[in-house]
Amino acid sequence: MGKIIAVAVPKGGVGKTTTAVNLATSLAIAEKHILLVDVDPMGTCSQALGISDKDVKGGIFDVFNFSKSIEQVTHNTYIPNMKFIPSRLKAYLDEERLSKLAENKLLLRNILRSEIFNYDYIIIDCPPYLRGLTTSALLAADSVILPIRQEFYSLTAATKLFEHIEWIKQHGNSLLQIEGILLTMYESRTKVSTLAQGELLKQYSSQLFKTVIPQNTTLTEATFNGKPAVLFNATAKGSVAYLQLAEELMQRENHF
Amino acid sequence: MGKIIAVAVPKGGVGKTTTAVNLATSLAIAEKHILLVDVDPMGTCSQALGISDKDVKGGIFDVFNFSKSIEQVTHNTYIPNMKFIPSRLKAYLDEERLSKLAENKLLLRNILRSEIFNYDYIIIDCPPYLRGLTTSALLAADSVILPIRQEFYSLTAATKLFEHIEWIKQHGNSLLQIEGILLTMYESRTKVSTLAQGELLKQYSSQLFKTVIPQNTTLTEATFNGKPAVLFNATAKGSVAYLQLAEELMQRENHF
Ligand SMILES: Nc1ncnc2c1ncn2[C@@H]1O[C@H](COP(=O)(O)OP(=O)(O)OP(=O)(O)O)[C@@H](O)[C@H]1O
Ligand SMILES: Nc1ncnc2c1ncn2[C@@H]1O[C@H](COP(=O)(O)OP(=O)(O)OP(=O)(O)O)[C@@H](O)[C@H]1O
Ligand SMILES: [Mg+2]
Ligand SMILES: [Mg+2]
Repeated sequence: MGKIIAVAVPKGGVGKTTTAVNLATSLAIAEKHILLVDVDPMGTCSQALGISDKDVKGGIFDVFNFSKSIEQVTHNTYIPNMKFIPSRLKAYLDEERLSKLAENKLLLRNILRSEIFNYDYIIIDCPPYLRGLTTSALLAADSVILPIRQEFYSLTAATKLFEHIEWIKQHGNSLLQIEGILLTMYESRTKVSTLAQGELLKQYSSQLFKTVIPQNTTLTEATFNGKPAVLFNATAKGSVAYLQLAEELMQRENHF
Repeated sequence: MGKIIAVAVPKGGVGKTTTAVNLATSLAIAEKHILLVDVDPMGTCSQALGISDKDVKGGIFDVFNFSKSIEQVTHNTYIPNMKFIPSRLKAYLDEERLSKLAENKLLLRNILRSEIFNYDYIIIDCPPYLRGLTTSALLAADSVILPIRQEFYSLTAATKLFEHIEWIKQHGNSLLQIEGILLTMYESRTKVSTLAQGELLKQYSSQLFKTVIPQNTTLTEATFNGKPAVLFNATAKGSVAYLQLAEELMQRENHF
């Protein structure tokens, strides 16, 4: 029975999409059955996978407005074991209407929990804010991964997400857990690294993944080639780190 | 009569807040009368300025729900010539209610246009998405600055914003202009730099600011000290770049 993991934190550009896409791909490489779901209206997962609009039959929002079934929007990908539901939105005006639809906060939970027997993991990429679709994702998920960078704003954002998780646990998902905090874009031996490490270790040390994702331009280079870094160049240090993260995650299954 | 400039692009972590705060401060250092307005519910401008919640009498959302006047939420800062309206939100549940309030899309325009005789520039920091408050900011603004990084996703985001601007011009702000595209976190001589430069120069070369903001850890270091980088360390290359950006902007006044 599959585990649903949301990748979320209310801060922009900290590697949520990079983590969702590369973790999902790494797990698929390890022969787990994976569903990647993009609930960010900006549709960045499609870009990360090199999937253009014309190849897309429908997205999660079509399921939200009951115009398509989940089967109709679940796409095979060129990655064995990995399926994908994009967040295709035809125009920004759809976004207005559909953010109203997403106010049925438990709809995503019902949709995805009907799918968990088909997958080992369902990974949800969230937008950089708390309300709306992120709330739906947190209500749907078994656990959440928080990617953060070594920056002051990430620390506040993590705190806000933890407060939001408390609200979520009292409003429909009492079993939601923290899968872990993932340090991304990591650089050691900078002034900022020292400042951030001080705060991080103080507040969150018990929840940090052992795996740390290093700053590695290959991760960005891959996006220009429309492929996850772990496929574009599996030996780059950023790719190796995501493969290690998948290992760390899978190790936890063995403890049940 | 003041010029209202929105700092916006629907991509996270590209330096919107860093640009809004450091540009506003640089203009204030140049003795322009400045109002900085934060419309991102995450309240990052307050963090950038080192202003904590207890020092805040109210924010832009209190004006949106008619519980405070704009005078009551306009704060002096420790920066001469610069005033500040924070985006203080007491709890994320306020965020739900207040994103409904912000659906009165022209409200921010009416509020800020009543203030333009008090300032040379009003700078608005926007969240990393198009709808809601960014739409209100674009309806309010004379022009928009788009900060982008050398990354694939920034290019798509810029395209989406340009499409949105066309919609804005037909729905209440026909005079909205592009102030410019600002390249941030710039690093030369990387593989990614070459890839991004190719696309950027192809699509947007005529709209790029001459000023480019280099990757400079001082800009992040300053946030741990609750000060804009241009005050924290005016000679760091990132700070110098923002002072130059202010110069480039002010030069344009002389052409009227
Ligand atoms: N470890 C890394 N090293 C170098 N670049 C990285 C790394 N991780 C991510 N990036 C790049 O940083 C940029 C931001 O990452 P990403 O888009 O995944 O963040 P995000 O949190 O999903 O952003 P948003 O808030 O906009 O959704 C991307 O261009 C990505 O390729
Ligand atoms: N030129 C730069 N060099 C180094 N670090 C930078 C630079 N510009 C910004 N930063 C840092 O990068 C991080 C992201 O910047 P910032 O928060 O301003 O982006 P943003 O677009 O406002 O993000 P969001 O989408 O979350 O609102 C911050 O920690 C900031 O200090
Ligand atoms: Mg993303
Ligand atoms: Mg910001």
